[in-house]
Amino acid sequence: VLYAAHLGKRYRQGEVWIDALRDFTFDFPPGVTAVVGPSGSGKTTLLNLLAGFDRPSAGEVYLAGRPLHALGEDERAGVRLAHAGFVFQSWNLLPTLSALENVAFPLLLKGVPRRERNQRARALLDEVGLGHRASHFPHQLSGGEQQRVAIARALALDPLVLFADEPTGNLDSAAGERVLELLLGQARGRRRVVLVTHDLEIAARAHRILRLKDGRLVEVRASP
Amino acid sequence: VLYAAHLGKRYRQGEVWIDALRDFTFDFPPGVTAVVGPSGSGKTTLLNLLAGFDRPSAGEVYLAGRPLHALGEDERAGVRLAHAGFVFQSWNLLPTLSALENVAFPLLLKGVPRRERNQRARALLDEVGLGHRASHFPHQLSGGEQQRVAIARALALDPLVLFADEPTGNLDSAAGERVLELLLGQARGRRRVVLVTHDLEIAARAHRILRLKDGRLVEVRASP
Ligand SMILES: Nc1ncnc2c1ncn2[C@@H]1O[C@H](COP(=O)(O)OP(=O)(O)OP(=O)(O)O)[C@@H](O)[C@H]1O
Ligand SMILES: Nc1ncnc2c1ncn2[C@@H]1O[C@H](COP(=O)(O)OP(=O)(O)OP(=O)(O)O)[C@@H](O)[C@H]1O
Ligand SMILES: [Mg+2]
Ligand SMILES: [Mg+2]
Repeated sequence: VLYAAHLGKRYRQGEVWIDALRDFTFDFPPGVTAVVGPSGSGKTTLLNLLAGFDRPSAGEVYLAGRPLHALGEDERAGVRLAHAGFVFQSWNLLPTLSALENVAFPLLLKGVPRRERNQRARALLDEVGLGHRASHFPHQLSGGEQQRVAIARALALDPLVLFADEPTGNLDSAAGERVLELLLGQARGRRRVVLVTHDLEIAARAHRILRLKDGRLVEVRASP
Repeated sequence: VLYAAHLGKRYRQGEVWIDALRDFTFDFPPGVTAVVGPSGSGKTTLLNLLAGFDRPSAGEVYLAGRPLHALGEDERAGVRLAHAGFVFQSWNLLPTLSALENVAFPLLLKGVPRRERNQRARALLDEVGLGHRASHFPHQLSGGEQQRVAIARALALDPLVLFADEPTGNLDSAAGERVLELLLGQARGRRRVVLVTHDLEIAARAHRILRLKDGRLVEVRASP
């Protein structure tokens, strides 16, 4: 379902090369895989490559059996829409859409009829405790509220793989716990959740933890 | 230096009124004041009012002796530039400026000569561990790196009052500790630091903690 082999990403800055990710190999089992590591260690880069937002400089990545590394941008977007949800580190809500419309957006792209998609979006907003704010726009919501709308949106298509980049960074303990339970609940059957977090207590709740350092996978630890 | 009396902010949504902040009164002593509370409890709203980004619906706020509640937008901006630094929850770096230029920007506004402002900006980037990334643009930096550039920028004018909204949310422990030490070091003499954080360990390092709930100040606790 989600597999990376010798994945690497390098950026060039004038005379300098930055190896954001190097030789990453991992076959993601079902359940929640937490990814931890210092700022700048390659976590977001890894998620972006696994979800096909970017192409690797080296290596291969397969999502739902599709070879993302060999696909063009539109094809990667298609695979992503069909199989993955993504919670961005910077939320990326569409500012001209309400909370409800943001959450419903993936469903709109998929061609789901309006009534059904609004029902689904409303149910998801309820799950993240924001049902009463469905008509509000991102600028009218707090940071943590925006983050939760982003999470609801990532779940809209009930994805096979959910990528979440720091989904609790702006949330207090209670709101963070609610989101974490949602993410853990998401990881059923064949589903995978890949969760980047700096919060080691959150990471400890995952089924396994991958630790990155300077763009390399330096430790894989299964939770007891 | 920083004083609020019966401060309130209310937003209107169609038929609904949201009281984001209610009857907040506090005279900020020197040192670090942490502000904690659940998502949506009014923390960012409070910071925005204290720093003059927004006008209160009720009450008064004084920054460096100036009555922000009674000033127009441009005057509030002038007071802020002269006396305060601000780290936004969403970082708000200028995407077309390099890290160095972002940090130097307040100095540019203040009319500091180029050589001096670049020296100052470079020194600040060194302090947050990003001296080697001065020429990179925000999109070329990780989330935590962007956050640290934002922090460096907030310190550019050595402000009397520093407002920091979740400055460590995207940072690992080591980077977060480095930033916290910077903020604690900032709070010398008459200076104030107002620090919003969900991280209770971070809050415990402040000189006092204010706790908000549903827009109200429900607890003030001095650290031992
Ligand atoms: N422009 C606005 N219009 C309407 N409501 C708003 C606006 N800005 C904030 N609010 C609402 O006011 C309340 C307080 O918002 P605020 O951003 O201060 O919360 P916060 O404590 O910073 O939350 P978080 O921890 O999630 O960042 C929230 O319910 C929010 O949705
Ligand atoms: N577009 C880019 N161009 C150049 N360098 C980049 C680019 N994107 C990321 N980098 C660099 O690659 C490294 C890894 O970045 P990445 O965003 O993956 O880190 P991260 O682990 O997510 O960090 P954080 O915890 O701060 O979010 C960093 O040094 C970053 O500055
Ligand atoms: Mg990141
Ligand atoms: Mg906030």
